[in-house]
Amino acid sequence: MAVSGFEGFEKRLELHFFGDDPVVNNMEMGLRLLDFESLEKVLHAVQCTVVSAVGNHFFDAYVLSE
Amino acid sequence: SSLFVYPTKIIIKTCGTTQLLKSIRPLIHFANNLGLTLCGCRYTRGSFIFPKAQPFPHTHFKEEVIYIEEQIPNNLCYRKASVMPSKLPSYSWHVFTASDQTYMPRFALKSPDVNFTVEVCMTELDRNLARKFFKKAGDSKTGDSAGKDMTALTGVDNINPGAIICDFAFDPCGYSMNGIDGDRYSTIHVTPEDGYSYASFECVGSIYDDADDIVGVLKRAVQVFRPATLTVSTTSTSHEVWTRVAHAMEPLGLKCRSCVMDEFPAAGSIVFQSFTAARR
Repeated sequence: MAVSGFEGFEKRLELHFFGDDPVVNNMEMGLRLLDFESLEKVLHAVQCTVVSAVGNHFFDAYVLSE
Repeated sequence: SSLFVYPTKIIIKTCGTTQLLKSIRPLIHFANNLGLTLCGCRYTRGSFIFPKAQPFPHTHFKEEVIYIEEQIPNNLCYRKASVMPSKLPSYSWHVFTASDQTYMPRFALKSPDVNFTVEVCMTELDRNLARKFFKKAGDSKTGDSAGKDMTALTGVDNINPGAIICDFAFDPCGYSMNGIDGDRYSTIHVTPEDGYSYASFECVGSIYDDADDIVGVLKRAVQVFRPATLTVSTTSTSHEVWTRVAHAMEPLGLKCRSCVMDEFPAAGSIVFQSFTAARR
């Protein structure tokens, strides 16, 4: 590993979901309903934390540590 | 590193190691609790620069694929793993996709996939430009505040003037930003240290956009860094997009060294192009 901790190009993971429940399918929020505690658990597994965040009507974006 | 959460899509992109694969199982679990089922998965990365630094279970692409396949449910039965080569040594593009058999018609009926994703990896950045991504000595600004300064100083805010930018400067150097513009994201990550300087840019476009739009965005993004070497991966159902990419790079003095294409079930085609500076 480099002295800086830099290990190379990013790794990118994209996951798509669908809901069988018409109510869920029509729901505008879907995964955006995940509470921050759940996201933090996911990011703990990835060894990252949120350092900055922004969102709009369509989606939420988080800048992560690392 | 960045995380994007849409109603039915999550994108996580991390610098460094492949620990992000450990997010698959908890994300599936939390999504299931919301009544959502995984129907598509795409994992991409460039070549490891420091392969021995990668932790188990992700030390080689084959092992990464095995690990992902263990995490995703059996309904994602259309699977493909591919290493797309380039003429530049140590610059290969690694892709794994998996999709549900119902994924394509569902997705197509709901919203035809008119969007494309462009992932740009830049190395050997112009030293003077890379220097702008170091915090000033003795600077007591927060990461948010210093990030805003870097965004303005480097011209990142001109790449898409219509985007809302969320930026962060790391200590003592390095920078990340996410841009949001309607339903589209863009993101930049920078490691500016001389000797292994690196920057990435990723954005989303639509095949219905004016062809000049993506060309302009890519030009402006690359000019922030003026790299000696650059790779572009374009994921699209349209075969026309990658030609726009080449047209964007050539006026910047970047010569296309290789171009390979591969088809992935439900993910469309991925075109991987590599460029080097004709002159510095």
